[in-house]
Amino acid sequence: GIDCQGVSRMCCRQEFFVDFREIGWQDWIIQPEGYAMNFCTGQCPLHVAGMPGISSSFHTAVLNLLKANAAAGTAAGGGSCCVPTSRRPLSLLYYDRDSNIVKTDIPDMVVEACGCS
Amino acid sequence: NLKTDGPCPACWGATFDLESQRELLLDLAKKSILDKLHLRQRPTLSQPVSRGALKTALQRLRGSRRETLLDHDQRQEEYEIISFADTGLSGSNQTRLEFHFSGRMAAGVKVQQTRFMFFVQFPLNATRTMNIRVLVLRPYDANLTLTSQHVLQVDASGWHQLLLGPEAQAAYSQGHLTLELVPESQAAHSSLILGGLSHRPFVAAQVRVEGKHRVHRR
Repeated sequence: GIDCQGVSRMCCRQEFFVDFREIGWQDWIIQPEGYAMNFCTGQCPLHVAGMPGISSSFHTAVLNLLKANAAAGTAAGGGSCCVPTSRRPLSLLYYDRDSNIVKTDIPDMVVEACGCS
Repeated sequence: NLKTDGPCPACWGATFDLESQRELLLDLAKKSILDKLHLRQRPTLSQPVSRGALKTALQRLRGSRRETLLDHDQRQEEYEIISFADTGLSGSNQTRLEFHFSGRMAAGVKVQQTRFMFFVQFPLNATRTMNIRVLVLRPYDANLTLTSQHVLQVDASGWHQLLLGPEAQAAYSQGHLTLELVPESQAAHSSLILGGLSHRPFVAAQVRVEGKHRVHRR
């Protein structure tokens, strides 16, 4: 995947860090100090559709092929999306309303990489 | 729909101005985390636990906790909950500890393991037998009833741990657990240290929230 930087308009991962102090949540969330709510944005021209990193399922590959062929037939091109291709959990340690301490992992909360579907 | 000049931020031709959308993204982050924790709003803290007690509890748990909560079936949500005791009524020869669990956890929770950790301090070279009684509320009249009793040989001062049995499941379902500690000898009781800032007794439970029955598309 590619991290967004500079003026590139290509599909990339845009980093966006939410500091819990900024939103006033540092009292009930003990750890971590913030949440990397990264997201995917940018263009997916036809020639990069299927870039390494797309979902590897056969079903997706076949669909992509059909779409790419169909798209090739249209002058406009495009129609591929910039989507997360790798994610990791967010581990949280927080107080619940009874002041118990709860520790959990929320799956798929942090986008690690993006690619063109 | 974020205000971009394309149909969606991730699709063809979209450009995205981060600063102008910052408030929107912060709101999105709040909503996303609350959704995943099944919370309608952020908890308001009435009695936050002292940092000392929290640090001690986490240190004690770090030593023996399973490496990662994620070695479970991804479809099951798993939590580890640390509940600190409120010291309830204590008689001359016993100490009663009350634990309160969130109502939200009560429904559909499967308790996998519950440990009770407490700190004792006895005179040197003294060994004591500690009777620990587990009481839960009776469903029909909300009186406490004894469900089980454990005898622990306490041979040194410091932290000790007791694994609770299936009665912990009943306690979590009710949202309330009472433990009574009855040391066998009088002298021992007066030297128990309970409730000190970083020695508060606590219960650590690994619970799994029963997932709804899900159908997987193949």
